[in-house]
Amino acid sequence: FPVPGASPKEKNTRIVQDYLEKFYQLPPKGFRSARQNSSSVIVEKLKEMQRFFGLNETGKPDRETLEMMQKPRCGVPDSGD
Amino acid sequence: FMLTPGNPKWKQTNLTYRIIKYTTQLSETDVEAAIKEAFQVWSDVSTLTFTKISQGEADIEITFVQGDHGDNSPFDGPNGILAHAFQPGQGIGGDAHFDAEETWTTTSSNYNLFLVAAHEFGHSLGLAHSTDPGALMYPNYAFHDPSTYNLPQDDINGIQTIYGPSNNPVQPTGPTTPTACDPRLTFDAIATLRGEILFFKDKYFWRRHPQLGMVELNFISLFWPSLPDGIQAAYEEADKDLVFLFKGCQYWALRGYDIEQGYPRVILDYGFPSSVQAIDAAVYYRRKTYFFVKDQIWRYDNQRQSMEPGYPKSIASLFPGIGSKIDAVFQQNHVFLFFSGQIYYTFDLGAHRVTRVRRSNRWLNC
Repeated sequence: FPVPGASPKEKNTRIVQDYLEKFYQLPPKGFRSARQNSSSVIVEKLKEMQRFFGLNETGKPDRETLEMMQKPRCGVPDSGD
Repeated sequence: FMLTPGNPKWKQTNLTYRIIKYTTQLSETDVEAAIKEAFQVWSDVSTLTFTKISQGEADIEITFVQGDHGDNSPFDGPNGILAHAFQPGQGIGGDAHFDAEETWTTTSSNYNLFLVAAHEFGHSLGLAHSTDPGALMYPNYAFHDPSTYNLPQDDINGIQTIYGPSNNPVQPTGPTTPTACDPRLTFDAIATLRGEILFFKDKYFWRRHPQLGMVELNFISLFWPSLPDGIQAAYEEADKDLVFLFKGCQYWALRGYDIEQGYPRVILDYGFPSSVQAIDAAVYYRRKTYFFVKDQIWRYDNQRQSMEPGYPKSIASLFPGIGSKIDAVFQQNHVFLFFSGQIYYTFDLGAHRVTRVRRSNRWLNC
């Protein structure tokens, strides 16, 4: 039987989703239009976050991006109100 | 720095604050002291004043709450989100909320309340997050010794953009974050560490990865909270898996993340005369340690644990072509790399001569 709990990939996807919703105004999953749901929106938001932190703008949840997302921080978003 | 969208600001500069709810982890006295000092970070560099009230509604209301606390921005338990604050305005405007489930401290242990509060009050005054990794308004938590904390220039520029300069006859200034590819960049000290290379500058160091060549900027205090800023010399004694750091007459021994017991010690231990007050650079090679002081060099025999007779000598007599004052040096394979200003010299220990001269910041991938 699969080990309970998410696979690393699913876990990372959740970390990215959660972080971008909180700090980069990615619309929460249940509130996204078809366009917003497209992976390109997530890629754009990821690049926006990577640009803010001076990371390589890969648009992918690479190691250094995931590391940055797990650092303790302020709850105020990095962009927008 | 960045201002909050819409550039909200307080019309009045004499603001009031009130601590509505305390954390149980610190005494009320400690909380009030941390909050007071956090406001002082901003009042020192602007015309803003902050007065604590205990009754009625304050401009900035401070509280420790957990989880969902009714402002549509729930906290997430230990770590993760530490706190948040609202932009200037009526009601919840200006208020600062701290996650009661965090461990709040007045020390270098996570998380120091003074530092987080000073950051949140930046939001309460109209600042957004800064992309400058050295700024107080950078989103991620980074420890700095509160007793020597100096508001970075980026944050001073931000708050003075909103509220104008301070009334001080001489405008206060703060540290600026070194940028890797600034052509004027010089290093304070360089040492290898278990295959990595550490480039020290002010309160920062860059870590260069041995294989990938990746370089990342960190605060010294992130790894070694009790170390001072402005390390002046450093070397790795790989045989013992130790790195020695020097500042003034003191030196520390690091084993990875840990500072060895009984440090700092004084450089007299090595047999320097009391006339030597500081070391410019140091490097260890084949059980000898080379110390560079102005235009002179001392050599320490690590086996006999004493300074070698016949020293100091002039640097040029041992390393022809390396004349002026050295900022930093490290050894790689059979060469010493001497850094002086924006230039470094590769000295081949076999050929006994300089074989290459390049710009220092090439080591930071510039």
